Amino acid sequence: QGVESTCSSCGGPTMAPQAERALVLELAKQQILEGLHLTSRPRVTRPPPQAALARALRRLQPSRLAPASREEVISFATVTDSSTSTGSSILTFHVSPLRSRHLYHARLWLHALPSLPGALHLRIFRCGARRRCRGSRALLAEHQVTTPGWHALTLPSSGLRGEDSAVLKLQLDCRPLEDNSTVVGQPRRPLDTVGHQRPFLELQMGASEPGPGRTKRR
Amino acid sequence: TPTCEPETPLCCRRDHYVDFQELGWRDWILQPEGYQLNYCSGQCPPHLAGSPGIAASFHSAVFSLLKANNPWPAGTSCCVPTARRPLSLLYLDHNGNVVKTDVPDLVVEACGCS
Repeated sequence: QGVESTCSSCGGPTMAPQAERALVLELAKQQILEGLHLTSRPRVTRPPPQAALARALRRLQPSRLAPASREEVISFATVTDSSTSTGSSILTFHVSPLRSRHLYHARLWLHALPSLPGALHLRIFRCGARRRCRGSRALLAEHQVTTPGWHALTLPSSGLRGEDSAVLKLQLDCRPLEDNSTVVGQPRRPLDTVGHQRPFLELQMGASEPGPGRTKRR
Repeated sequence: TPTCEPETPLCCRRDHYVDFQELGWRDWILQPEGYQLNYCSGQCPPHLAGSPGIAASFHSAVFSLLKANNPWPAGTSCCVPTARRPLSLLYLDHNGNVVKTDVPDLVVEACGCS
């Protein structure tokens, strides 16, 4: 701060180290928020459990990480209306509206419990965000699950876009492949939908939907 | 590019490491733990204009233009970033989703005179 020390760029007086540090930290906040297109830092109201987070990140092997221009999102499901009688569950995800983004790739990760009663026939429906999955629902994919453990089910990107809602509801319909109706009592839940092995959605999105003009030109 | 020493008056790269803990942001930025916030500062006298340019020929072209016009041009040459790299971030958004994204050109790697 002495008179002899001047800024080598502008000739003005240099800053005291603490003042410079405070300025650098302020600059860092602005830079990061601008780079993430955020106006303020997110207030995370429902952080995912650390264990679930660690498992999900381990699933996305580094080799599969998206190219630089894409954004990868992992969204954990909250399970509602799970009716064990029909073996169906509703998975609700809170993601930014998919219509405004270019969705390259979507996978639903499910963890089949060791108590899996034989092979399962799984159907995944997309429900309207506001309705409770009765009546109008669109079939997205069907899969057979024959082994316990994690399963990554690819979903059609086109089927996930649609409303501008930030809530995405999927209905899981599980039925045993062999109809062993002799099973006594309630069928046990074949999929782990709570705790550290809860289902999560893996999305690869672009920064923004390619404009119609560009698509035509392409 | 030289990294700035306290007494370096010429164009150089000033390095600052910012730990996200220091910003109180470690609760939502999962990876990395911090990043290099570098910036360019220092003087660019005419004989340094265009250096270190994209190629040596760029510097000599600028230099001969300076000589051809007049020794002391009105415009000045500025100390600016000449190489940058992206920063990959893994963070939690306001819904608690995990987002992995690359912020392009965030980290200044080299500085030079325009």
